[in-house]
Parts: sequence; structure tokens; C-alpha cells
Amino acid sequence: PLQKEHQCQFQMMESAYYHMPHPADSERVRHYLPRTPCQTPVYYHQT
Amino acid sequence: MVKDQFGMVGLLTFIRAAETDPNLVSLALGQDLTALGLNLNSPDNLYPTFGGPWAETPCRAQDIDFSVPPEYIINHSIRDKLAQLKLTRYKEDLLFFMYYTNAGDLLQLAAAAELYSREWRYHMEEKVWITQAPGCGVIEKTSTYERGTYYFFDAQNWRKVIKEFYLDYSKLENQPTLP
Amino acid sequence: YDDPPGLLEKTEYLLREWVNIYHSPQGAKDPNKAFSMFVHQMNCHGILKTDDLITRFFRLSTQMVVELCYRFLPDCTGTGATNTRNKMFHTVDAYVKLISLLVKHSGEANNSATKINLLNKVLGIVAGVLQQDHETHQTDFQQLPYQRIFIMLFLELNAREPILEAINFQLLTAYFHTLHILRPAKSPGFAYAWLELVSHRLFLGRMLGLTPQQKGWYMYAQLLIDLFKYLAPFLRNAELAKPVTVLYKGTLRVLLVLLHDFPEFLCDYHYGFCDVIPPNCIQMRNLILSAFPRNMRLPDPFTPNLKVDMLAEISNEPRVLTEFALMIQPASFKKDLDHYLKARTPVTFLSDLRSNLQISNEPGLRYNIPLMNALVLYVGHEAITYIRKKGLSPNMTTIAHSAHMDIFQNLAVDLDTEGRYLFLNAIANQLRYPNSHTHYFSCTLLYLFAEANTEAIQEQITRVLLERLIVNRPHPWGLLITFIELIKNPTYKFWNHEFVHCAPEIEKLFESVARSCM
Repeated sequence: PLQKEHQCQFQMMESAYYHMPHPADSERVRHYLPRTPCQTPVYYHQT
Repeated sequence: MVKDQFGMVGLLTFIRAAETDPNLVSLALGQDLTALGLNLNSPDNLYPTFGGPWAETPCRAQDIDFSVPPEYIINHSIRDKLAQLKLTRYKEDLLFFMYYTNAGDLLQLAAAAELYSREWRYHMEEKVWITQAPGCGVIEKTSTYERGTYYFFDAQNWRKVIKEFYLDYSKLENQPTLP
Repeated sequence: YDDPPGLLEKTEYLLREWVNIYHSPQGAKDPNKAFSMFVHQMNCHGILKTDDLITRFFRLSTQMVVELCYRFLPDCTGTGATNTRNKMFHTVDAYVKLISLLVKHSGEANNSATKINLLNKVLGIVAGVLQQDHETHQTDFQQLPYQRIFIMLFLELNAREPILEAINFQLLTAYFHTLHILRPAKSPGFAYAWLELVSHRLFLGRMLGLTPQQKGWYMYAQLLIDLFKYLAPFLRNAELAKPVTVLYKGTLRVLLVLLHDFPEFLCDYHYGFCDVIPPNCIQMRNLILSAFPRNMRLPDPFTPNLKVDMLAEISNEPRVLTEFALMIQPASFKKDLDHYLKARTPVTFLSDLRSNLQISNEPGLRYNIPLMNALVLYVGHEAITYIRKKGLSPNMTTIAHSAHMDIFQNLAVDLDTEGRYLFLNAIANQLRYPNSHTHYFSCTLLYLFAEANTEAIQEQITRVLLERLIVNRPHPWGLLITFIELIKNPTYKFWNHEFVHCAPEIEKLFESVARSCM
């Protein structure tokens, strides 16, 4: 069983898990061609 | 034999659990590390295009900051005056460029939709774009397929190539829908 | 904070003024000119008059920028997210640019001390505001504004300019201290952003690739240890919660990049990493132990009649950049240990060993694992030196009948199943690429198997090896050659043991490995 301290840590991490870093958070703002990730069909080219 | 989890019986428990509940033993049996989106056989270093710990694919060229000469950067004073993106105005060449360099992005879908509207069709198995070749008629046509000579877009050599295809209509993508 | 009256209003006015300047065409055309005009304004408002006022200015500014982000964040979802992000970053990035210009232009051009002092101050202030916010907001804490400030400031200060190149190592050191202060165990709500920063391609490349003489390696190793220490309690459970799985998978990706691009780094720090990775985290540990120097060609472990002791590299001592000898505590125990290794007396040292290693009676937490790991590596290291001094090299004969082997055999016999499992793991953690440690500990494991006075010892040796082999790749070279020797060499009568045939799955596993060998 997790110790109390680790349970608190887990709660904080779990809440952060619901707003994970987005790739654009680490990139300069691109006004003209902003990055807009979206689910494309699996049969499209993925890389 | 050792009775607790520190002998062979303990290991056997994990092996048997893997059959019923793989999630329970994800640490003990591990996962396929070649399926984490990293090209582990790359002759080049991975870190310059590493997309980060949550990324399923490497960075695309446009995601990476390069220190370019200042004149290459869109100047502030004209930035807002630039015409907005309008795919209907672009030639096929640029549409294919946007499709192939924006994997996983809205732009890829938008380029696909525009190509569709220009009578290109995406073959979901061959993973190529195909269109009618002017002057080359269809040899055979039924309600489920057609056979004939068409153009397909060869992304490796970046040009349209003429080729005979047997087109099963169920393998051609319908009109792409934008979210 | 007892801010002087009016300072908050002044700060808000100046920050707003700067954001407008930064985004104006003039500001874009000539940022340095715009900056010097703005510094004049700061001077007129007396902000730069004292160190205390500068500190207050940055704290207030950081708090304002963070509050602005908190106001926008609820709209940062769905298709509107990109726009909302850009609105936030409109202010955050301007603030970062101001910081980077102040750092770059503080003091004389070649006076790196003032620049680095200011950078440390600002990073410390942002970290302080983050921790206070983390305390206040608890599960409503948002990492985004802080991650943005840290990463954009890092990008700005890593631009290819002579002034910045000259202070780059101090910049990395400043970031290392800040990230260590903000390590996940201290700010778990920042854990994902923290790993994003630590593994950012530019940070990773600077720390491990571009900084000369590997001066960044120690710092980066420390940050990874911070991460493993944080993950450890969550990974000890068999079933992983989703947030843990995501962080664990992210860690695997980072380690794969290191394995591919900087294997020597993993080789040098493997000991420190394996010391904090929980024993059941088998694949991640294998990944670290599988690293080998890029200029080395590993012979196929399945080569028939492979003569390991004939390999050129097998006598090379591997670099172990962790002070493992210092981990042997208390000092009195280390003194007794050294005495026994030298004099092979008193025999009571051996019977007292277990009590030195045991720290509680709680199942799963009975033993001091770092002490166990350090003891094994230290005794093995001393054994190799001792054998070499006699002009010999480690093999199944020369490792026997020595004070060093007394200790290993005593541990194998005297410990309970948990302790023995940890002890055998400490040995197996040395089975890596061809080097003198791999060779010595491979011989030791096989010797303990051959000389075992109970089948339980042999069963647990087999367990420790097999659990490392049935996991998905990669598998360390030293592990493979040891296991192949164990099942191939009739001296060990491996196939006669009951535990080899205890279940069809187990038997099938052994046979599949045996077939690969044949």
C-alpha cells in the first residue's frame, strides 16, 4: 500500500494528468501555420 | 521449492497472470519498445527530433526551431496582412506537400478534402492518391470496381505517375470530413 | 511580502507597456532598441534601483502572468484551444523575452557573473511562485504557465549568440538546480511538465551532447534519479494507475533516446539508476543495463563455444561514476568489512552480515537495498583487484576460496528468500556488456549455483535470471551469456532440478532458450 505521502503525490499527479502538456506549449507561437493536432484516419500517412 | 513470491512459483504467477490480465504484469513482462514511435534503427541521433515523452511520432520539420536569418522570418509589420490560408487557391503540388508534411494535423485533413474535391481519391490500402488520367479511358467498370489507367501521386519522386489500377470502390476513401 | 505601496500598480503598468512594445512593429523591427527604451522606463520608476526591488518586480510580474493564464485556461479546450493558447503566450512570451534581454544585457558584455546571478534569481523566483501556487491550488494547480516560462526562456538563452554561448554551462547548471528543486517528489502536480522540460530535445542535447567534457552528465543523471525515486513507490505495485503508466511510458521513451544516442552515459551511471529503480521494474532496468559503448561490437551470445574470457574487452574495468563505496554505512561496518577482506577474520563478521542489511520486518521492505547493492559491487570490485594482484584473472577457479567469496556464499546461505532475491539481483545488475565486472559477477553467479548447499539457492538464481529474460527486449549481453552457460554446461546439472520442470510454461521457456542456444 502507498504511504500517505505518496498518496498525496499521486492525487496531485492524477489531476495534472487531465491537462497534460501539449506539443505547442513548448514551441514558439506559429501565427500562420498553427499546430492543430487532430485524429486523422489511421490509413493516412502518420509520419 | 521456494513457496513465496521470490522463487519460480512467484514468476509462474506472473506468467499466468499475463494470459488473463496483461495490464497487471505490464512491468514484469514489459512492452514492445519498438512501438513507442522511436526509430531505434536510425543511423542518426534521435534527440534532435525527439517529440517529447508523450509524443507517438518524432517532430516534423516545422516543429523544430532553427535559428534562421532574420529576413526569413515573417516580419511583424506584414504578418497580419498576409492572406489567410485558402486551399482552393493552391496547386496540387502544394496540397500534396501539406498532406505529407502535416501528419496528425488538421492541415492534413484539409489538404485531403481539397484533393478529393479535385477528383483525387485516396486508396486506403495502397496509401496513394489516384486520379483519372485524361485520354486514358476506363477499360472495365462495374458497380463495385473499375479497371483502367490512372495517375497516382508518387511522393518519393514527387510526381504523377501513370499506372494501370484495379480500383475496388470500397477501398477508396469517401469525402474526408473536417472536425 | 510587504511590497512598497504602489509597486504592484507600477509593475502592472510596466508589464503591460512591455507587452505592447514587444508586439509592436517597432519592437519587432528592432527589439534591442525597444528594450533599451523600456529599461529607461524601468529606471524612471526606480525598479532597477535595488536588488530587493528587482526581486519584487519579477515576483509580482510572474504572479500576474500566471494569474492571466489561469483566467484563460478554462477556455483552452477543443478547437478554440489554439487561439486561447496564443492569447496566453502573447503575454507569457513577451515576459520571457524581457527576462532574456535583461539577463543578456545585465553588466558588461563579458561579465557572465551578473548575467548568471540575475538568471538564478529569476529562475528561483519562478520556482518559488510555482511551489506556492502548488500549495495553494493543490489539485487545481496548472503547470502550463510555468512550463511555458521555463522552456521559452531556455530557447531564448540558447540562441546562437557569443554572449550566450559564453555562459551556456552556467545556464545549464542554473536550470539543473531549478529542476532539481522542482523535482516530481516536491511538485508532483508539475511532474509531466518537468519531464517534458528535462527531455526537451534542446535541453537533452545541450546536457549530454554539446557541452564539452561531458560536464552535463552528472547533472542529467541526478535529474533522472529524481524521476526514478519519484516513480519507485508507484511502480512497486503490480497494477499501474493510468497517470503512472503515462509517466512510466514517457520515461521509457526518454531512456530509449538515451540508449540510442548516449549509451555511454547509461553505462557510466547504471549503478545509480538501478539503485533506485524498484526490483520489479524489470524491463526499464534491462534497458539501462543493455547499454554498451558505441565503439564496441558485441559477439553474438549464442555463438557456439564462445570463449568469454578470451574477449579483448573482458578485462577492461567499466567506469562507475557513482561513489558506491561511500554508500556502505555505517563507517564501523565498512571498517569491519575492509578488515575481513584483508584478514579473512573474524568469522563473526559473516554471521553479523544479515543484521547489518536488515532494516525492518515488514515484508517487501525488510532490507536496505542500496546498502546491499553497494556491498556486492564493492566486494566484487575488491575481489577483482585482489585476483589481479596475484597476477591472475577472474575465472571459476581464481574467484573461489577467498574472503570475497566467503561473503557472497554466506549471503547466499544465510539470507531469507527476500534477502537472497535482492542479493542475487545486485549481482545480476552487473551483467552488462563485456567488461571485468560482467565477467567476475557472471562467474560468481555460476559458482554460487554450483556450490549451493540447498536447491532453493539454485532456484532463486534461476528465477532472477529468467525473469530478466522473459521480459520484452532489450536483454543485457552479460545476462544472456550467463544463462546460456548455466543451461549448456553439464557441470551445473541444470536440467536435473525439479524447479526446471515445475510447470509446462516454465519448461517451455527453458526449452525455447535452449533451442536458441543450440
